[in-house]
Amino acid sequence: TMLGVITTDAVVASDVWRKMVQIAVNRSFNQITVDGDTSTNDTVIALASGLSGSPRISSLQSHEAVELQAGLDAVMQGLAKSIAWDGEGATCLIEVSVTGGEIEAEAAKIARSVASSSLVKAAIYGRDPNWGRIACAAGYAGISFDQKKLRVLLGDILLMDGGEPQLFDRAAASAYLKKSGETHGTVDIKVSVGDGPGRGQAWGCDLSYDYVKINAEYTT
Amino acid sequence: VSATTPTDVDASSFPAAPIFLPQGPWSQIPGGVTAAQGFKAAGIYGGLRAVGQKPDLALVTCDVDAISAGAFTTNVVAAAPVLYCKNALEFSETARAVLINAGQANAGTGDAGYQDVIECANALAKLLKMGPEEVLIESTGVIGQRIKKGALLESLPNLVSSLSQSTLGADAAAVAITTTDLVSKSVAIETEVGGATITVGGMAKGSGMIHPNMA
Repeated sequence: TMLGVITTDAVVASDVWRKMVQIAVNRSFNQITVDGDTSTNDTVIALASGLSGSPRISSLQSHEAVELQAGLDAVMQGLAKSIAWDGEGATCLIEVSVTGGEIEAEAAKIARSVASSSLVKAAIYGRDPNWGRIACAAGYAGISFDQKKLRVLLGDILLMDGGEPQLFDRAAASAYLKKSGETHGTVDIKVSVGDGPGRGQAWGCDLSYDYVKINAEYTT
Repeated sequence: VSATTPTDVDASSFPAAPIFLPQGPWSQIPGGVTAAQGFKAAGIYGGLRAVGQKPDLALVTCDVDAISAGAFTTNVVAAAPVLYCKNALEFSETARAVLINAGQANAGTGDAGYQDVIECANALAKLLKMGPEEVLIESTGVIGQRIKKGALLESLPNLVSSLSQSTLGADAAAVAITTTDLVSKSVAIETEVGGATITVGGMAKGSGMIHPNMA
């Protein structure tokens, strides 16, 4: 289960605040995954006191709304990433960035599909730069794209381009994964699926033996 | 043997998660949910957790009627506090308190579980001298178990008297909402809206059963 409480002193109308919060949730908490299980209790409550005395926001399109949305997205993304970073048994945070989609929602769906893949998560725990599993997870996301335009990078290492595997330094790629695991750092997976403007991110963590151990013992 | 009375355990003894904020025109400041004007928070050990004495009961309050919003699991096996909060937000555009318990999810607990939520909201509202519809509730923990209501209700006066607008209050609340988490999660930023400085802060928990689809 994830729970969240967000507070702000901005001055914002109720209907605008409720839309802003859902947009921010879609760009943050709804883009994380540890085990693919959607809880019975997931909840985010967001409260705006209005005590800052800032200009009142009564339209989602106003400049002030754009400024508040950006701050709200940042706080929720910061918290969402910390949940994925602390995933049960995790040794590293996985950040999947997808570009080239038709729209933001499509790119976000592909990103979450890759972050959710047990095979991708296990490969990262095994420090295996397994581009095939990343390509497979992008392909079954339910979003159509030209596979000849698929490009995959692991950190700065190009694994796939033009839909085909590239020669790359496997030891260096594995060392990148190993270092991320040893420092509980972040593994960056960048996927491009075309030339569209849509971009999205998702966050997850690697799948370790400890995840099974923790959940085999913790009954619910 | 020290009596295990509910106490506000020092939250700083629990590790906090690193927060990876995206780049932007904001600066990170201490304080989590209490950084924004008007908010207080508390986290105490109320005897709710199955084992250990880690804080397990949190409260966030606002001095004024705060504009409220919420996003909730779309899992149709929804916990009692989820159903309660969705109704409360339908009923009122504002709220003034969020009460959070860790240990029992109050999910799969039927009408009795829903009644527990109402009793807890009413009891807190009375202490805070506000309407029960201004109180929202979040729960996390073992599915199928009802809240340890007796222990929770007994802890409310101590929880309310522990409220603080300091960073300590925010940190204690962030620890109290955790379950299998290894670290607490709390952050706040200062940014500009229309030339005025505003603050956005928050706390979260989560480590397992994580694939949110909230609406």
